[in-house]
Amino acid sequence: MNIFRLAGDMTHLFSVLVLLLKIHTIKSCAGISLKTQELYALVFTTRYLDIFTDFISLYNTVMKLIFLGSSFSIVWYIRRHKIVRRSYDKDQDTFRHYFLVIPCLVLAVFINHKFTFKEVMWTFSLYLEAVAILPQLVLLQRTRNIDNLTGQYVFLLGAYRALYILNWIYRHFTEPHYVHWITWIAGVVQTLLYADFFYYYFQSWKNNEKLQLPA
Amino acid sequence: KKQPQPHDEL
Repeated sequence: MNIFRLAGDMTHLFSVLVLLLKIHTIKSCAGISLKTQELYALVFTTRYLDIFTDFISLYNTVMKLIFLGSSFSIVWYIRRHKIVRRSYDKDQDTFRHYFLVIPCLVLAVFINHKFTFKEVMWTFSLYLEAVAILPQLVLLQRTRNIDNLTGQYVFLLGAYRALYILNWIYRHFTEPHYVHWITWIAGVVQTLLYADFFYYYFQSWKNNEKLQLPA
Repeated sequence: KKQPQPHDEL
């Protein structure tokens, strides 16, 4: 474990905590895409199929349980909680899941390191995670007033991806050379999707203005 | 020598 990986995991954890804080204390999910949250629940479910079969470390297992538990509870809150669900704007969050899920599944079946169920599911989760933020980014663009917590949430998610790239560069020079081009390409694509958001995020921060993405 | 990647990340 290097410092970039740890920092990446912590920003990822903070992003989830910020979102749960917004949902749990303010009882609002305004500006949050249920589609993206459902895709993340699917990402973690398919990626962590090895949770009970391959033990890596206690840290690893605990973090996996946190990401699984938090992603499903966020989906539950937005769909079922009697107050939270009222703030969900269904008409704005129109992105179709299958536009992302089906191409990722097809890609994972054909492009993977090993054609086994677990490996294909793991590869699928990488492809899907890369694009799962799209419904959220589309929703942000449609939202005239992006509240602070939503902005922080997306920023932390983007920071997590950027730190993972630094982690891979570090690992590349310090560890035995593994084949990881699938992780790299999916990860770089995922990080690039945040580039536009980062630009406007820093602009609003520099000019001390409210964050707003151009339509 | 290149080996398959371990799934040790989150």
